[in-house]
Amino acid sequence: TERHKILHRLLQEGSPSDI
Amino acid sequence: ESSQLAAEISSLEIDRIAQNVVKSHLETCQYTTEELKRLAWTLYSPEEIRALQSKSCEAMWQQCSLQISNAIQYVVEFAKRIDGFMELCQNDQIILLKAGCLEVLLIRMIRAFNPLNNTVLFEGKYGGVQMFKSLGCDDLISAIFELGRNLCRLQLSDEELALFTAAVLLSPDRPWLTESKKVQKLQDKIYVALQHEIQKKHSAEDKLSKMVSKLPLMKTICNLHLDKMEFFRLLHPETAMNFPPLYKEVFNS
Repeated sequence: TERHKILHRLLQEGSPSDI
Repeated sequence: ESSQLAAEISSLEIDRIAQNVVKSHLETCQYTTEELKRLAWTLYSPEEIRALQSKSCEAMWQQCSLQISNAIQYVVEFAKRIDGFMELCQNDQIILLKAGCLEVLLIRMIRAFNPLNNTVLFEGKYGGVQMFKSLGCDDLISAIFELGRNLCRLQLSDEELALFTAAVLLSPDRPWLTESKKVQKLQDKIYVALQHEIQKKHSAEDKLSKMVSKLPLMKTICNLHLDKMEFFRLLHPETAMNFPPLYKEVFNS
C-alpha cells in the first residue's frame, strides 16, 4: 500500500476537486 | 463464442452495463463536449508555439507530467464508477489502473484532437506536434498524433468511446492480477455492450475489430513513454524527483 498510497487514497475517498 | 455469451447475458443487463459505463464516462470527462467545441479553433499563435519550443526540456517535461497527472485522477474516478470495479480486490484495482490509465487517456484524447488540422488541446489552446519539440521525444509525439488521427477516423460516439475505454481498463491479461477471471467477466460484458452499441448505429460491421486493432499501437506508445521517462530520469534526476507524486506512483516501475 505504501508504494501506491495516492492511488489508494483516490480509490478510497474523494474525487478530483472539480468533478 | 461471443454470440453464445451474448445469449447468456440478457439484453436488459447489457443496457444496464452500457448506461452505467456511459454515465461514468460523461461524469468524469475533464472537458465537456461543449467546451471542446468552443475551444476547437482556438489555436496557439506562431509566437506562442515558439515560446513553448524555447522552454527547457526539464520545464516541458514537468508541464506535461502535470497534465498527465491531472488527467489520471479523472480516469481513477471513471474506474471507481464502473459497476464491478470496486468489487475487485484493491491489489487488482491498482494493477488495472497503473497498467491501463495511459491507454484510457490516449483514447480519451481523441475528444480533444482535431484531425482536420492535426492539432490537440494542450493547456487551453490547440497546437500541432511542434508544440512538444523541447521534450526531445519526437518519435513518441508523432506516434501519439498518428494514433489520434487513426482513432478519429473511426468517428467513435461518446457511448462507443466510454465502453471502449472501460473494456481497455478491464484487461484480464495484465500481469500480477489475482482475480483475472473476475476481470475477464467484466470485460466480456462490456465488449458485448459495445458491440450492441455499434450495431444499434448500423455502423460498419467490423468497427469493433478496427477499434481493437489500435491496441498494439497504444501499447507501443505506453512502452515508449516509459522508456523516455526512464531516460529523462537518468539525465535529469532532480527534475524527475519533483514530478507530480501521482505521475511517479503510476509510472515508476
